[in-house]
Amino acid sequence: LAGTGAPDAQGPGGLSWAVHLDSHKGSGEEETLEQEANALAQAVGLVNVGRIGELQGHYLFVQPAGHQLDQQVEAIRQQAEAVLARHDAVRWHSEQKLLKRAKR
Amino acid sequence: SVHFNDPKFPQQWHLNNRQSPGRDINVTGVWERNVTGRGVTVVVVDDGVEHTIQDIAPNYSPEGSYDLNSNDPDPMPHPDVENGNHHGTRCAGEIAAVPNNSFCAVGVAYGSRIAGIRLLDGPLTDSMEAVAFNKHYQINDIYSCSWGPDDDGKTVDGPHQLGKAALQHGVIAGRQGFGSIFVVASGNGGQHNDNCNYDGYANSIYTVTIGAVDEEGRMPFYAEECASMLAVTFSGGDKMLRSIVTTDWDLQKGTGCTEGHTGTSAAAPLAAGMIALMLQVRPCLTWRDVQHIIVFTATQYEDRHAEWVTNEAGFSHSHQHGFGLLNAWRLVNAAKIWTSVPYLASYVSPMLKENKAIPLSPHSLEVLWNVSRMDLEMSGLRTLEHVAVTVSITHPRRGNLELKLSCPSGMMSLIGPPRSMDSDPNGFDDWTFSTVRCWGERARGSYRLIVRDVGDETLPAGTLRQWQLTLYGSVWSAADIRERQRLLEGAMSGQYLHDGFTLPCPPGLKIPEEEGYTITPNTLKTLVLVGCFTIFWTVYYMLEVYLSQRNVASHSVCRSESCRWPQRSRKAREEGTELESVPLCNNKDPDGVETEREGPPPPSGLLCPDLLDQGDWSWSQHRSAPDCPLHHLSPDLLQGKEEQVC
Repeated sequence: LAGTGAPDAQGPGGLSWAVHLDSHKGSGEEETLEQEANALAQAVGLVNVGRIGELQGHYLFVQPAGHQLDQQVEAIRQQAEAVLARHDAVRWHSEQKLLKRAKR
Repeated sequence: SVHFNDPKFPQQWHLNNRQSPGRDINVTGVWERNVTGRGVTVVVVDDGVEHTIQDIAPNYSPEGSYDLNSNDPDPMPHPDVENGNHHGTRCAGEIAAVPNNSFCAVGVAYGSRIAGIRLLDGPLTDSMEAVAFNKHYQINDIYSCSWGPDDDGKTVDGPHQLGKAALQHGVIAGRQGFGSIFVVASGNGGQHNDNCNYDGYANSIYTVTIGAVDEEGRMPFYAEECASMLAVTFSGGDKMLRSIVTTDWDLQKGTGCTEGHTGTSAAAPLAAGMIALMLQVRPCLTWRDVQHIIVFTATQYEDRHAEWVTNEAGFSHSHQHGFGLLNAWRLVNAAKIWTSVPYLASYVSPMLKENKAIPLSPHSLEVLWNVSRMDLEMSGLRTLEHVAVTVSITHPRRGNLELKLSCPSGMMSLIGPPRSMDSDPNGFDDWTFSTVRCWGERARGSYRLIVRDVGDETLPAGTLRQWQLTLYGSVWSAADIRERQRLLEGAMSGQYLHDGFTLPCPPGLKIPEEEGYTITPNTLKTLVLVGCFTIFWTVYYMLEVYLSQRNVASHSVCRSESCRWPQRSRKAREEGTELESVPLCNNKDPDGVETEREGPPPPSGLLCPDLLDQGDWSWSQHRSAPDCPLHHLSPDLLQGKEEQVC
């Protein structure tokens, strides 16, 4: 995942959101989306750590590094959900939860 | 005629069963014809791959590999206290262990390249799965996944939004547009009456779902049944039966070799290896071609517990064994002459709102949807591949529900069997079940969903809120399918399995991948430290040069005292080994002879800063300065003690 190791971002254990942005037609689409993702992440108080693999228009926003109290974490969560839910460019978003997978 | 010096090869019964002839994957004849997976890359998505071990190293593909747990390109497993991260290495060995290196074992596709994606050794999210499924998807052809949601008989889970999108994207854009091949293990929840239709990876139309059978061809105690299973191959059984012998890691308690690899985890990589053999002989097989070839070539065999049913198109399927045992010889021969199936056609019914109560067994709720000729006209869909049903059901105890689906032919699939351990009170919320049992059958006609409650009267009745039918298939007619079956059977003699026979392949698409390696924080820190040190050293050196030159400028000549270099060794000069240096203070020449104060100027090697290009000071350090009069040297340097040169 491009950028999950960004120095100012938390790893998969912290709060994170996958966000699908509406794509734009024309050249430079990727750059435009990237800039839009950066701006949106900043507005939410998160860090855009980059596109999710090969999925165009999908970005991962993570909570900035640092220890937060449970109340602060909840506030960040609510704020992020609220902003992402009402933003016009956001087609879909989902908080990333830990999955349980077993070797067989 | 196949002989290898690998010490455990004779025990690899799944490759060549001498004890019970025929109970193996039938691969040796394929190897004899130089079909070994050459040119194909298989990636094991798991807990890492010890790629330095002798059986893996020569076939290892660093280009296809990545570590998503540490976010770096090296998928080397990290030992843990439970000695548990050998899983990916074992799977990799089954696929591509190098033969004839006197080390452990041989892989099914020992000529293929093997990559690793480390994913299962840390916190895992939907986005990480999505990245894994498309990682290096123009390099990796086959993704082997021997893992999945918990097989505890009560979990209903599978790829989430991003994982689903990545699987779909992989089959569209992966492998130059021919589609990534995703092989998944069906699950080990047999003891808990689990079923692989509750596993969204196994249930997905984009994956090849592989189950296990033991050496005797029976379903092992751990194996799960499901209607979406495509085929089975060998693995370990109970204690009396042999497990899979394969390469292992040599970290911690590992010896580099194991005779105890088992579970559906051991079966899926064998299938991945066999698919690699298919792709060598026909690289342009699409993801759907691979599924079709498996359906057409898997072999039904005698097993009275399996409840084989033959469908309208002549394919036999069992919930235990899918379409049967994978056979490398049949797969490769079929692949060699296979021309691509028509485009994928699909049909989606409207969302069918029911809101009907689900009665207790032996009664059942039956809902029906008729797919007409008109409905299919737009897509051209005529014969079926996967049939999927998405349901929303409320029920106080999910595990009491039983769901069956009947295709127009009457072919019945148990898409959602009851599970005694599943007491989830939330029912199903848009869960998609699928079946492959109607493969090749006509798409037109009536589909029946039959739901019943096998619990008792103590709980309130559940409700089927809504359901939706999705059909996948192609424009192939029943006659087309029969013709292809006939064609394949004619190729099973091996007559086309030589280099002289090659069907043309369309060129693949050029699809760019995301940028490769991103710098990790540790690398970044190191680079910053090195950078800081370099800048500091540069500034210091420039300052030193500047100050010394300022002195030169203020004292334009060497005054009366001549400044002399120590005499250099004649031998060194002649041999050209003389080092250039700017002596600051020296009272002896290199030979230890005291330097005379009076004497001839040195022939060369004298740094003359004020005569050199000021802007090229670094250049001046590495080249002999032109001869220059000594009076150009700083008087500071000329001053000194009696015996000092400068």
